[in-house]
Amino acid sequence: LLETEPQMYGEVRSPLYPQPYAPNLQEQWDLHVPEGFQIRITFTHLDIEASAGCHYDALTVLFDGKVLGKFCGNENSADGNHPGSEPLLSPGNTLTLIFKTDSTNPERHQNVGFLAHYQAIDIDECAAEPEEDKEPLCPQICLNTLGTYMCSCHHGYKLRSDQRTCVLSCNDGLFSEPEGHLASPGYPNPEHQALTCQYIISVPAGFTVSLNFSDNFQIESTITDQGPECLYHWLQVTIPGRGTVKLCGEKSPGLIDTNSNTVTLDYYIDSDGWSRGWSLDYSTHRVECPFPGTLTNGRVTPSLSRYLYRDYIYVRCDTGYKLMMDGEELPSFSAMCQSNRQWHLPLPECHITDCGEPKMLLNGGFQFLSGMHNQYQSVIEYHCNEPFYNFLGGNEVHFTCDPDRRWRSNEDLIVPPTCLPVCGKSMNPLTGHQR
Amino acid sequence: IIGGNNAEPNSIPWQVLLSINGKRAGGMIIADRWILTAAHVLTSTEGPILSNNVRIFMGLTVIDTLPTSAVYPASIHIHPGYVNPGLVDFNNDIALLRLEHPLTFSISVMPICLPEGGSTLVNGHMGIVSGFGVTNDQNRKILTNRLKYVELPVVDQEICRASIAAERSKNPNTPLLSDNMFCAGFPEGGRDSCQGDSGSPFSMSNNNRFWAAGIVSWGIDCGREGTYGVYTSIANYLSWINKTMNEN
Repeated sequence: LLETEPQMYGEVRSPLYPQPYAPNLQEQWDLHVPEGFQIRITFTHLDIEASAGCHYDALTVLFDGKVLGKFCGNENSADGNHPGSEPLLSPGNTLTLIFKTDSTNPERHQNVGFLAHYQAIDIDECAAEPEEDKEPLCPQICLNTLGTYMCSCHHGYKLRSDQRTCVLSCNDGLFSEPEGHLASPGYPNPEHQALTCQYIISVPAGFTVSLNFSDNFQIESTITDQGPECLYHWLQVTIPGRGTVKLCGEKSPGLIDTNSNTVTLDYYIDSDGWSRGWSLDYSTHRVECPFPGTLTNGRVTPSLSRYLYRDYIYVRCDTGYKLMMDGEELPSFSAMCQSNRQWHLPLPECHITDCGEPKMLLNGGFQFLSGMHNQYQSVIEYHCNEPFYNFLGGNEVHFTCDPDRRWRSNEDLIVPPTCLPVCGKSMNPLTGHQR
Repeated sequence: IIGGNNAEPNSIPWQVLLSINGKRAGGMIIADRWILTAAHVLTSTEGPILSNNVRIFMGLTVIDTLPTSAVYPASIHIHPGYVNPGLVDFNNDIALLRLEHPLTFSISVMPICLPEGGSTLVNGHMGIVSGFGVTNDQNRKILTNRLKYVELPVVDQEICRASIAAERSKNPNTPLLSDNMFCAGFPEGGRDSCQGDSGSPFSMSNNNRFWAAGIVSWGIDCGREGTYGVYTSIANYLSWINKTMNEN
């Protein structure tokens, strides 16, 4: 069985089960699961001749030569040692079962033996307590995986080739997540070796980085004539375009808004002295664009107290007004706050709409009653060339320039009325005074 | 016009003067593209005359100053019931001229109204007949270049029919009076329409609005005692007029 491929689960049953077993048996099963797993076995049925100490017939369970249990009897027998329904767990990935029967069997009761199921259970190596006087599996971080485990190291350290222990290494710290945590190697315990560590926080343009140092800050400073200076130990914060600042001492810098999307932290200590180090949480915020301003005859939406990177604004003109930019009419307008803190388009203007020249009226005309330049809300009145033409009774002759830029009557007509000829009306009727 | 007066300028702005192969006739404007006239002025013994032989003048009361640019009809529409080869049957003496371009009406050029559907004429009611046809001077017919008009009463249809019957007894070629015609004039004569007035309007007025009751059609002599002028009754042709205008 050992030579075969390890099984992840299986079944073991006594010979002839569920028929009664024969006398003078000695059967052995060597169960084997992959490395990194242990075996859990559950007896679904066990019915072996009961005797004190399982002296006559017995099933013995062993691991590595050690007896884990010796079982006989059944669920109801007063004698014997029945395993019950609780499973047995082997300490390792093997388990041995030996079933032995004597030469006689009880006459009144035919025992049927046993049926058991087993399965491989992952061993959490990381949870195991290290043996006395032995080092833990992983000195820093232990990660359990199926069948095995992995060691890992805190930031500032890297895994040695033994894949277990960690060595100081703090020069490859690039942080690009929107928020995160940084600490000096070994923090808050002092390192007693020289360190030159660099941490770069770089997030996409349009975001700014804020550093929030924890209160427990301690970098050794040197007292000089000019007061404490960061001569041998320091944390240097470099913000592109804004210079550098060296930090040391025992007072936490607290919150630093860098106003930049990139920050470089250089931590230097020599092998002398005693610095606990530092830790910080960093967060990022979107940059802010200037207030977009107000618009005559229109409005900017949404109305926010601050406008941040990637925020959009929209401009809507009041009814009867249209969006105009550089002499061109726009169907709509939106602008985005860019990473350079500027809107990607300047605000347009809202110009009053016009309906164009009203439709001419054959044998008639029109005049403006209000408004001008055919603008929104202008009102015109059509007329016919009287007395030779006039409108049909009830014809709507007042038209207003509507928001949809059409001349429209109160009765929702867009076609001007028609001038009809006046018939039978002489301007110089035939009259005479003679009788 | 016999026994009438000269029309003042712009007094009959629907009056039309037709000049057809050198003959005068009349017509009336009824819409901005349509002129109503008599069928017989637009036919000859060979049949309907060509439209380019019809010159139309409007807005005139004196034809000494005829404009050089006459209007020509785009099409001529003679009533299909007009069949008068021997000039003895003036039934359905009605025709329409369609203009190619619409008129713009002014003080001198305006349409006359058509009668209301179902309207009837009342005997004795006065109408006005106008035209550029011959007039009279001391019982002689003379040409006139002025638009003239005369007021005439509508004559009882049976009295008119009797006068025509008396004439027929002397001259069998006298046309018959149909129900599509009415008569107007004075029994004593002296006032009448005459040659050259054919196609001109016989108009009546209600509340200073003139409507065309008849079209100068035919008569026995002009202004003679005991005879009357015969006019096509326009009210009988409203459906044909509307149909022709709508279809064209």
